[in-house]
Amino acid sequence: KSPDSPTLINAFQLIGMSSCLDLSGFFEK
Amino acid sequence: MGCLQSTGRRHVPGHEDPIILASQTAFTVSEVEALFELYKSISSSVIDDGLISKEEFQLALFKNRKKENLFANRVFDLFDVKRKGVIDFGDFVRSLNVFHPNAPQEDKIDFSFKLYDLDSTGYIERQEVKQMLIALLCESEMKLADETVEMILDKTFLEADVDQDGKIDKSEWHNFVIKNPSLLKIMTLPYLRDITTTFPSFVFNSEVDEIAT
Repeated sequence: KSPDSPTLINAFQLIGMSSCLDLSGFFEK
Repeated sequence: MGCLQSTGRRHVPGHEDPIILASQTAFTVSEVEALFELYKSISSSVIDDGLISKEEFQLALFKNRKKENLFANRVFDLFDVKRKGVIDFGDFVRSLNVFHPNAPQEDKIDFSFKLYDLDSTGYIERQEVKQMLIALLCESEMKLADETVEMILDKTFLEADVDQDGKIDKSEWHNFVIKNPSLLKIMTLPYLRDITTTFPSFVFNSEVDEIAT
């Protein structure tokens, strides 16, 4: 187990990938 | 009998004066009026009552009213400033204002903190972050072993939770975001710079004598 791995993405970077947090859908017709 | 069709704007519940809304936000009066065109189309998509329900909110975002999602629910709850179960025009403009490219970074940090503080305790707790990670994995059909999820949580809390009490407070979140500015990417909508060209019909429905630029 290597919690300091430099390649490990942080949890919020991962969560930010959710399409449901992208409000641009409002502007796409 | 006049031949101009009235938009009936004065009768829209929660409709606030665009001049006042512009004075309180990064939007110009014209942009607030263009946002009203967007608001009208969203708030009439299921029931034409001048208010945005959760179903209409999701329909506008995903073109699918059935999609239940932790994040979509959370964003709706934050837009529902007055906790009425619906979003009125003032809520809509003030909430979108946080996503304006010119909005203060502090407002974006505050909004993102509230977004991730699912139970509104004033802290982003580890179990909340795990819940959001699991929701993301379900949504994206990405597969990660529980051990990997725990490693990601360990690393995140090692960096963000400076006092190591198992939860991230507002000040810790602020410092974490400053070190990781990409976390605020979801908090800016470049579309908001061009809303008057996206919704040009606002000029026909304008209630102000001169369109501000």
